[in-house]
Amino acid sequence: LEARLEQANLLKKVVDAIKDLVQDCNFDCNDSGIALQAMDNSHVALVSMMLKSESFSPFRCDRNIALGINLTSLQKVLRCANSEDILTLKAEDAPDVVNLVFESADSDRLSEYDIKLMDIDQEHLGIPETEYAANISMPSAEFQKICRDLMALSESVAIECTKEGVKFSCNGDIGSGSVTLRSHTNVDKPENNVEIDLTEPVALTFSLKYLVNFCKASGLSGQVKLCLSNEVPLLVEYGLASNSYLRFYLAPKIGD
Amino acid sequence: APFQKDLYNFFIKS
Repeated sequence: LEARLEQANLLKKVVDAIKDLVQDCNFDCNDSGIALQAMDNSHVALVSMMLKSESFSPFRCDRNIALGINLTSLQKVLRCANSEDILTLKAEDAPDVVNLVFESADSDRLSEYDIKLMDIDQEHLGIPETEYAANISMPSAEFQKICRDLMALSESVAIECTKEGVKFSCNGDIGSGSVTLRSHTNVDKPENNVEIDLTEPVALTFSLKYLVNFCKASGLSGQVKLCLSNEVPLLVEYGLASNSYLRFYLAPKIGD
Repeated sequence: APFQKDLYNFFIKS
């Protein structure tokens, strides 16, 4: 494997966003890119990252390899990079280590680190292709604020999507609260758009603790996409350049 | 309170 990423910062942000949910992960490398899928310990949330080969330049992966990496270790090493550094990831066949080289774009500084790999026997889940009943795009900072605000009142949030808009509501010991968003187009600042694409009304309840955790990815993308269908896990997607993405799935709370 | 399902209820081990 040899993969050069123009911004080491991208991988750093991804790792910062997921390391409180998942600890040891396989980075599955093949000629289409670098993928990661991991569930949290309680099997309620799942992280799915895809960094497509087009996100790298150049990208070369001659044989499929799984790089088992402890994310705390990876975070430590990525913190050694300067924010504008270029990152090259390298691994040999049947590797013991993954090699990270940070290059400064405007100086001759070159730093190099090896991280020891681990054997991770990871469960892989098949996620069915789903036509979601509601697809909502909204500013990622807005979603983060809603989740944090409602978590002050309750452990869980009800997300209801109708043709009127999307309503986030909660009920707790001190009282209740709700935030409703309608479709909204801002020509000057498309990052502020709220788009709601609905085929049928949806109402689901989710744990706010996990949603707040997912929102650590807000720095990766100005917009977040929420995809919902009744009685299936919520998909929270942060789109990255070149069709790469960071996705989170969260199982709903059902019944009483 | 509603019951927290886990992902095995929805996704298949592959």
